[in-house]
Amino acid sequence: EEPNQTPEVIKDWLAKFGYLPPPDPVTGQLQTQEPLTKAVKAMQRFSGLEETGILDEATLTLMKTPRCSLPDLLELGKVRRKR
Amino acid sequence: YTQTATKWNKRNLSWRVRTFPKDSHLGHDTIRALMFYALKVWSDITPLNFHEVRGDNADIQIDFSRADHHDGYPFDGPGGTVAHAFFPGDQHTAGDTHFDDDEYWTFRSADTHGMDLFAVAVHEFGHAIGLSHISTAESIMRPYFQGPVGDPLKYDLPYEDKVRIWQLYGVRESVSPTRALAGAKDVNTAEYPALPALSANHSSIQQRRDGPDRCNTLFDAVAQIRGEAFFFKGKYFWRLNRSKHLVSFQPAQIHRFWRGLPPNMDSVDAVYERATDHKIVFFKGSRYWVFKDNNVEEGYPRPLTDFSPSLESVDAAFYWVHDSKTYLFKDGLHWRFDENSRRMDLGYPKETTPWKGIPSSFDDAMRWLDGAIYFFKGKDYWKVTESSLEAVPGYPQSTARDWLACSEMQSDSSDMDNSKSKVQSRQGHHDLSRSGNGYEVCSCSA
Repeated sequence: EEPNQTPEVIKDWLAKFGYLPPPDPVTGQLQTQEPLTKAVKAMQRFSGLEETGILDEATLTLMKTPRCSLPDLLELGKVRRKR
Repeated sequence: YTQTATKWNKRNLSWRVRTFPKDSHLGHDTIRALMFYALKVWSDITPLNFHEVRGDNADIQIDFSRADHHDGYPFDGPGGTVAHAFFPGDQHTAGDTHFDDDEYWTFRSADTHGMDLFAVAVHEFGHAIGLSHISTAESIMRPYFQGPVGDPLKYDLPYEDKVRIWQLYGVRESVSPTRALAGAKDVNTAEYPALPALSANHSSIQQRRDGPDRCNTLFDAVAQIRGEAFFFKGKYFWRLNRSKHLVSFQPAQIHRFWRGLPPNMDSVDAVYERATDHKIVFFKGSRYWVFKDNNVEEGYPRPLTDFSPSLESVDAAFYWVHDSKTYLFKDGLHWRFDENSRRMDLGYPKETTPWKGIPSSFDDAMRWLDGAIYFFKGKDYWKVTESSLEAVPGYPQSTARDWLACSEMQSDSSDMDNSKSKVQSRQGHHDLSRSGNGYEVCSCSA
């Protein structure tokens, strides 16, 4: 998908669990494809899915699976707090 | 994915359940006992000691909260995020553990749609004492809920989790890290809180006493949703995973899973997943509802006239990949709907379907993962393969046997549409075909 077609709910999910940094305040909501793909890949790697960077059915299904609220990648969260 | 570990400097930690679930069938004592055992899982192997206290000064404050509860981690209703806990540290919230009160919390339940409170508590207390998420599939610290973990009194942490907690706190004196923990499970448990035993009057079974018998019923609707099969009957449904295995023998309640249908709606007519946006459409009478995941969309129900002025109700609905159209059926007639243009194709309704060898009217139909279309009527189903427009020879076959994991002998009621028949226990079901000479043979169907 093109970045501007990636649903906000997906971006929110990726940011919430530490895979995607929040949008840069300077550029507003603009989000390029590269970090999104990287974030999806990181999520797939962490979850044991095939690392494609594509929001396939298995990835979306896992995103809908009930889970703990805490982020998976905490380092990103720390960077965010420093900002 | 390692990060700086935080841990408690003290070894004696107090805990308290500050708020209990509002509407849970689990009693306060059961919840406290589950918390006790979930903490004990960790203290069995590390030199940490947990003790329950009264008052507001507990290290680990346990709450059941809803939505935004002012800690920066708002809950989101059923599903989604179900719980969280704060890592050890100096902040006043350190160790606090919150469960989403909108979840259907269960204990020793066969209901796979519930959240097993013990399993989630073990995970969250792992955070409360310093463990972060880990990707290892076997770990209790994997972020996704993976179902119940068995008897709280016998639960043994995966080795991965033991090693990680030992890295933080060391090994409890009575434990050998290279030996199984058999000894730790054999201690006198008389002083421990009691947990209600799994019994015939367990709540999850009680709720379904008046539920239908999957082996002996006529289904209202059948649908393939997200690659899984759903069989609807009355207020209940059964779910089969992609491997065509029943997720649970116990039916789930439609209203507990599909949020937003009228509470007094006692059945559905037809259900299908829209190909264009993967939203799920429910039909009942002259109205329909559109769901995004398991929540109804704003503005529904809408009248069926949105589809066609001539459509008063629907028996069956499914999407046919072959021509990328949705087919709606009623009393031997069918309509063909184009999801992209949101219009019925001209020339419909028609009496003759493209598929030969199937009944003129049926209860519902769905396309399954093998590419075939399955038509369900009464207790039978017909299969039409992707490459053919004709029912496969040898059909109809038994829906209960081939889809609902029933043996022939389980379909033993004379009432064809016995929606009020009591739930049969499938464990130890008497297999009369192998009874003889005064002996009875019991078999399990799964």
